[in-house]
Amino acid sequence: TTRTPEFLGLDRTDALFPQSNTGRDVIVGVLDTGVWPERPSYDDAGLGPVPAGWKGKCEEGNDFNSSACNKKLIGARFFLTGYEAAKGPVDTSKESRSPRDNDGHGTHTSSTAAGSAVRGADLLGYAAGTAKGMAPHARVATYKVCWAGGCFSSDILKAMEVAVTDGVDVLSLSLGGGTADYYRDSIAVGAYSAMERGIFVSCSAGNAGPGAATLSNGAPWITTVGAGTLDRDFPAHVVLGNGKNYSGVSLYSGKQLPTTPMPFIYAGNASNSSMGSLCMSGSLIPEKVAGKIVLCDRGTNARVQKGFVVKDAGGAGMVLANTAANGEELVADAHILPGAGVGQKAGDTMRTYALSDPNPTASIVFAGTQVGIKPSPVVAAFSSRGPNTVTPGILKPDLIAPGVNILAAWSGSVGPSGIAGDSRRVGFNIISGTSMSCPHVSGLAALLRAAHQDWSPAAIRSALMTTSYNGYADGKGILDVATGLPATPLDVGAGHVDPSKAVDPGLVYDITAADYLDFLCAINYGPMQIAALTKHATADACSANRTYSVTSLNYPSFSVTFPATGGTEKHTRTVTNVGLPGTYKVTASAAAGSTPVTVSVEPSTLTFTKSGEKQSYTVSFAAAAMPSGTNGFGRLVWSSDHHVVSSPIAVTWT
Amino acid sequence: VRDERKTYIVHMARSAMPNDFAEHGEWYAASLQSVSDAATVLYTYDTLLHGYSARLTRAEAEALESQPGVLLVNPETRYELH
Repeated sequence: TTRTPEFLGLDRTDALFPQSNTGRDVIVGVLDTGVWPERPSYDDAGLGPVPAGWKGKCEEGNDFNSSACNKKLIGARFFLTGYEAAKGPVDTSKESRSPRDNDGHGTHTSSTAAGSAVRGADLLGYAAGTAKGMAPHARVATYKVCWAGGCFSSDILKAMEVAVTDGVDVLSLSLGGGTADYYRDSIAVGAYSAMERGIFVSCSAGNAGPGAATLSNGAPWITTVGAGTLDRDFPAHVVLGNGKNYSGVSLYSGKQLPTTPMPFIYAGNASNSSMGSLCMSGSLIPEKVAGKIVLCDRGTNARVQKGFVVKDAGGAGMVLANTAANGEELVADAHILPGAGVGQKAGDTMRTYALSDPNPTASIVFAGTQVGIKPSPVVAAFSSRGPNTVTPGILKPDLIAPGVNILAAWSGSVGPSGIAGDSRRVGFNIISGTSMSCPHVSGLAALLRAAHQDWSPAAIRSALMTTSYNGYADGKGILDVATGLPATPLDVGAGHVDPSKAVDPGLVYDITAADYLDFLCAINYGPMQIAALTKHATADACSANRTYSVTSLNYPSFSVTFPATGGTEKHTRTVTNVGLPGTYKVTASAAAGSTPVTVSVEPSTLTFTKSGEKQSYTVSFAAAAMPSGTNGFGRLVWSSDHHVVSSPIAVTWT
Repeated sequence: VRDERKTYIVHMARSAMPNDFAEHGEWYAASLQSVSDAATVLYTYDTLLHGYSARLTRAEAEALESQPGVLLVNPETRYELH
C-alpha cells in the first residue's frame, strides 16, 4: 500500500524490527478470492530460499501454472467443492477454475499484508508512491475460497486446514458471516485449532457499522479488526451557480469538465421512475440529462455503476450524494465520468438548489491527492461496532487499522470499479472496508512474529492492543465519522494500531489454549460444543468443583456488565514482562457520562526483575444503578519509566 | 424442503470410531451411507476439526445427528467479503 507505512511509522522502525526487517521466514496465509501472480507486489528479489518445511504450492488451473510460485508467493491454492455443490459448476467464461483472482479483493488484501515494495504505484495518478505490504519481506500464500456466488464454509474450513498443514504462521480472513455461536461458526472453529498450533488469526470486523452490535468474527481467539482513515484524501470541489462551494471526493482521472458552470439537474427530476434519484440502469431520460451534471443519490446500485448510467444517458458529470445511511462518510471512487461523492448535508443543500433554482448550474474541480489530512485517523462509519453479541463480556472489536481508500495491487480481470462494463485495467486499486484493515494487522502480526518468535498469538494480539492509541497528539479522542464525537471502546476497542510501539510493549496479556478452554466452560459450553469447537472430546473439560468466569479470561481489555440496579464485578489478569526489569504503577478510571464507575486495582504497583516474569492483579468495578442500556467507558493503564500498557474499559448496564 | 439437499459440516468424536474401521475416512463414509444412499463426502477434515462435509436433506441430517460418534451436524454458512 502507499502512505500506510509512513502513516503507521513503519518507515521509521526498521531499527525496531531488526530481525523482521528480514521477517523473511514468516508466512502469511490469506483466504480470499485468489491472487494475480504477475503483479510486482509478488516479486521475490532479495528473498532467500522458501522456508524449510513449507508444504504449500501453486496449484495448476487452465490459466495458472505452478511456475507462478516464487520465493514471495510461495503458495496459491483454490477450493470450490463446497461452492460447486451449492451453486453448480463454476462458469469458466467468467471465473478461473484456478487460484487466479478474477475479483481483485484477494490480490488487494494479500499485497497489503506482505507485498514487496513497488515504486511508482498509483491508481490513475492518485495515491502515488512506493507500495509496500506491512511485512514486505514476509512470504505470501493465497487460498481462494471466495467465488462470484460467495464464500462457503465447507471450502473455508478445508482451506484453513490446508493452510495450517502447509505451514503458515498468520491467517488473514477478510470475510465474515452473521453472528453465530462459536461452535457453529466455521471461521471460529478453524481459528481455534489454528491458535492451538500457534497461528495468529486476524479477521475483519465487518462493514455493518455504525449501528451497535454489528460485528462479525468476535471469538476471543481471533483478532477482530475495525477500520479507520489515513491522513490522505482525494478532494473534489463542487461549485454551484449560487457561488456555494462543497468538498467531496473522487478518483476520476479523465478529461476535466470545462471551468464554466454547466447545467445541473437532480436525477429525481430527470426520470419517470419513482426511484429515479438513484440513477439506476435505464432510469434517466436522455433528453433531460444530456450535457448536464446530474445529482444522484447513493443507494441500491453500486456507486460507480451510477456513473455508467449517467454517462450512457448523455450526462456530462455526476455528483453522488450520501443519504442518512452514510452520513458524512466519503469513500473515493474511480468514476468513469467527471464525478464526485459528497456528504449528506452537502447533498441535501445541492438537491434543494437543483429543485428550486430556475437555471441551476454547477462545476466540479478535481484536486488530486492530498496528504497530511487532519484529524486522522477517524473511525470509518461503516466499521462494525460492539458489543460482542455472542459474549458481551469480551470487548470487540479489538483495535482499528487503516481501512479507507487503501491502494494495493489489483486483478487483471476487472476494472477499478469492479463493474463488468468497466474496461479499464489497473495494476493497483483504491478500495475501502474492514477487509483492508484486517490484512494490515495480519502483516503487522507477521512483523511481530519475526521479531519475537516465541510469542503466542495472544501475546502478539496483546502487544498490538496495549500499545494502540485512542487519541490524537492534542489529547482529543479519535473521532467517529458517524457521530462527529470521540469514538468509544465499542467502536475502536483498544484504539488505532501503532506498530512502532507494539514491538516493545513492556507487558503482555498471554492466553493459552487451556485458558480458552476455561472460557468455554465459563460460557457454559457442554461436552458436545467443546468437542465440536476444540476437536478434543474431553468429557470432563469443565470440572464440577471449579468456578469459571469470563472475567477471568486474560484479555487485554475489559468489558464489564452490571444489572440496571448497579453492583460490583471483579476481573483478574496476569501480565508477563517481555521488556526490561521495571516497576509499573496503575491508573484506572471509568464513567458513564458524569456518573463515575469505581475502579480499584490490587496491587497498584507491579515490580518485575526479569523478562518472562508473571504478576497478577485484580480489578474491582463498582457502580450505582443506571438505566438499562447505559454505556460507560474508561481506561486502565500500567506505566513504567519505559512503557505504557493500556487497556480499554467498556461498562454496560443490562 | 425436507428433501432439498444442502451442505452440512459433520463434526465427529474422533475417539468414538468403532474398532471395525481401519481409518476415519471409512467410518465417515459408512456413517453417511447409513442415512443416505445418495449423499457423498465433499471434504474430510482432520487437522482443525474431525469430520466431513456432505450434501444431505434435512431428514438425513437429523438422522445423522442421533448417530453415535456424531457431535454436531452444522448447516454450511455462506460468508461475505468485507
